Amino acid sequence: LSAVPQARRASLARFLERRKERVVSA
Amino acid sequence: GVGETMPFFNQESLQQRLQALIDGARESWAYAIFWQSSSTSDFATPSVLGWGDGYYKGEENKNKRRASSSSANFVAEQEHRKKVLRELNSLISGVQAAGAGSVGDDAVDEEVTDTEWFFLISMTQSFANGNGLPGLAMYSSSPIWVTGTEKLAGSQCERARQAQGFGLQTIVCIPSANGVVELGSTELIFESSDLMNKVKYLFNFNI
Repeated sequence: LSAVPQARRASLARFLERRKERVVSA
Repeated sequence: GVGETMPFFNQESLQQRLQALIDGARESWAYAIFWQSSSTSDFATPSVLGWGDGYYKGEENKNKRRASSSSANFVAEQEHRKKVLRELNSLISGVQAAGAGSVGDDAVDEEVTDTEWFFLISMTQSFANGNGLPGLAMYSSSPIWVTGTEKLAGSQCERARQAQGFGLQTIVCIPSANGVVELGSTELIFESSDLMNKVKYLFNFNI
């Protein structure tokens, strides 16, 4: 994962977290 | 406004600008991406647009587009996407402190929509100046607005055709300082100066 640039890692973490929220609220 | 209160270019500010752009819009955009230019003041060095940040909002009428959900291809594709998501999830969770936002299996096992997948694979892409929709917008210094399945499918740009394949109906690339703002939607959205002005206001900052 260290090869994944910081910007993408942050975006990915945010995407996964929001996806969890969408699933929970659905 | 966001542009006034956040003068500095950083990941947090970028995310808030992307959110402000589509959360406040009348049209329903599924996502916004900021493609960041690698260019410096040295104009002789060719610039490349790479992932800066993205905000995924989702589709409004997701349920309307689930016609083929029982086909074998669909099932196999979903298995693949969920596997990738599960792996990404454990990588991300692994680097976070315990309890600080690890994503549960429920979220991973939920259908990974075409739009979500398109957004995810976008993170792996980059565009040389003049290539792809974002690169073309950057090169020509003018916005590119493509509305409609046929226009997307018939585009010379691979990214537009790929977007169409994943069910998007509108894709827009607007050049700004240091990059290009891209928006996509599963709805038909026609060109508006309102959006251009918003991008101009929110993204014309210097690093």
